[in-house]
Formats: sequence, structure tokens, C-alpha cells
Amino acid sequence: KVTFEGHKVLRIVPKDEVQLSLIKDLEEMMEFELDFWRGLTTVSNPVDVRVPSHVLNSVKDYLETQNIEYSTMIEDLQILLDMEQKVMAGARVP
Amino acid sequence: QPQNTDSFDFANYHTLEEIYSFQDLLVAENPNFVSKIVIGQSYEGRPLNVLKFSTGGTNRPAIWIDTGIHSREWVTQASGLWFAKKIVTDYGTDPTLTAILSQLDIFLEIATNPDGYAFTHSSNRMWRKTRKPNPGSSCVGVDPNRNWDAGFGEPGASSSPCSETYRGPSANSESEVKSIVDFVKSHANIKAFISIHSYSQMLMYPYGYKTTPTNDAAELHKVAQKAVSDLTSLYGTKYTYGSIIDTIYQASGGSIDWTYNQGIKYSYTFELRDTGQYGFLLPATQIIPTAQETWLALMTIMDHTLKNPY
Repeated sequence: KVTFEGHKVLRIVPKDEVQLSLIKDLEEMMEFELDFWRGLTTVSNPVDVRVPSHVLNSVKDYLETQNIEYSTMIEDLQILLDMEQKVMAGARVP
Repeated sequence: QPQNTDSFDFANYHTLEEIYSFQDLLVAENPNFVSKIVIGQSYEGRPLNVLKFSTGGTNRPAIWIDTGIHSREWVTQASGLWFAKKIVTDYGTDPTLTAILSQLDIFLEIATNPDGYAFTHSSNRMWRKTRKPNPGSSCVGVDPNRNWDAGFGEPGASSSPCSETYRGPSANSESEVKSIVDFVKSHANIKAFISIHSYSQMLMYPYGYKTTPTNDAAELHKVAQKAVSDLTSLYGTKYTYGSIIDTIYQASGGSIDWTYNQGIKYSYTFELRDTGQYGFLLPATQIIPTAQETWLALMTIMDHTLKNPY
């Protein structure tokens, strides 16, 4: 089973067209193995992206170097997944 | 396993087997109203089940609703289950739904991408695509919402099998898509087609693959406005609405662009609720509120379809 320990979901809000374009570049960097949960639309609309733990620092460096603001939407994806499983299993107990 | 659909737990997420069992129970409980049609098989051989809600007649004009074409969007399949039960409980008591069903049939496909959904339970909760291997690539699956014959291959989808938006080798290459295409064409009397996704709180109409507005854009916009207003009235959930390309981004090969081009005027797609905290992992406690608010918007679209025959 694929697990997601340490994967974070970042919420990035592009503040202008330049940042929009820089985030688009990020989207196209296949080596980061990013998973865009909520894709790029327009300025001010949030972009949510799952970032694997092994590229987290590189992605953060990229965003910070470009002055792109972001916040952490999900701190550790696996913790939420484990909770989801627990709730589902609990619901099956008569 | 619940013995009847009244004891089914709509406030939790369910496996594919539980969804299939629910469908069979609902049909068994309502033999003169609900039937199950198998419109095809998924790549891995699972049945593509569609529930038909009909009060009679032959090939009546119909409304299509699908959920779960992107398998990881679990709140959509869960909402589909709730909608199915809602149709059964409200028919005969809710005058608007009763009027709709007196003239129109409703088709509901709850698990539109069953292989993907099973895979989200067994192996990778974050899986979005189908599960068909791609020759020459180690990456599996096609984005079934980039595989329709509407602007297929144009910008707004990927040609890379490893991308989450991989369009596939050709339009309708995925049996999950082709089965709906064949069904819609053979039925030939579908008047509204509503495809449900999550998450970013949007209600959209064609087009996604081009900027040209549809001939019906003004009417579609007005209906979307009313639908969103009704949705928001329940819990205050804020939605945006408009054409796909204006509201979200360019997306080619999408379902409702194809259905609109087939002459199905009331073609809409939803992106359901997002709390800004959970994404695809919306807590189960939010399933029912999400389904309830979405139902209000669905009713608006279905009622408009009833009152504006074409």
C-alpha cells in the first residue's frame, strides 16, 4: 500500500501574473513528483499541491527564492489517511 | 452489511463492494421505480452500473448524473449514494421532484471509475485515473475527464502517461468513457448531463477546450447562478460559476463539452465542497451536508430542464 509519510499539502496563492507563471513552471518540473490537488487558475486563487517529503526542501526553496507565499494546508498526509481509515473501520463495528 | 437502505450509513465512506450492494438493495426495495443497468465493464472487468429512476414510459427524456469519475474524490461517490436514497424517499412527497419524475427519467452512475475507486481503497488513496496500463510506459491510467471526443489532444490535457491529466492514446480509449458515450448515443433523449467532481466549489458549463461561448451561454449562466444561490442558502458554502475555461482553466477532452456538442444543452459539472483544510480527505462528517447542499443545486438544474423542454 502506498503511504504518504511526511507528505505535505501546500496552499500557494499567486499574487500576480509573474508568480502564476512561476508556479506553472513548478507544475512542469516532473522531477519534483508534485501532485496538484487544485490546479492553477488565476491570480489570487489558491493552488493546492501535495509535496513528497524528499523534495519538500527543494520546493520550499523554489517558492521562497521567488517570493511566492505559501502555507501548509496538510502537515502530514499520512496522519489524515490513518484517521480516515480509523473512522471507516470504526463505522463497521456493530 | 446493512439489510436495507434505511440502515445504510450515508455519513461514512464505503468500499466499492458496499456501493454495489447498496445499489442492489435499492433496486430490490423499489422494483417498480429503480432498476440497474450495466452499461459496460471497466478495464479490470468491473461492472459499470447505472441506476435508472423511472416512473414509466418508454425512452423518456432523461437527466444523467455521474459521480466518481476521478476516483480519489470520495465525497462525490458518497454524495451519489445519498442522492440515490434521496430520490427514492422524496418521490411522491416532494412536489418538484415528483413533477420531474412524472416526465423525465434520472440515470445515476455512482462509481464511474470503479477500478480507480477500488485502487484508492486497496493501494493508493490518492489515485485519480483509470487503471489501464499504457504500452511503453511504467505509468498506469488515463484521466477519464480528458478522454472525451471534444477538443481531444488540444491544450488542456497532457500527452504524457505519467501525468495526472494524461488524455490517453485516443478519444474514448477508456471503456469507462466509451460506455457512457455509447449509452448517451443509443438513448438519444438525454436532456441534462451533470458530472460531479470535488473539490474547489464551482459549478461550470461548457466549454473547457475553447474560449468561444456556447450558443446557450446566457441561459446556462442564469441557471448556474440560481443553482449556486440555492446551494449556498443551506450552509453558506460559497461557489463560483461560469464556463470551464473562464472559471478554472483550459481543459480539453472533458465530458460535458462532448455532451453539449451532442446536443445536450443542460450540461454542467460540479466541484464539490472544500473546507480549505482537507482537500480530497474531506472528513466523513461533511458527506451529508455536502450532499444536501449539492442536491438543492441539482434540483434547480433538473427543474429547469423539466420546465424548458427542447
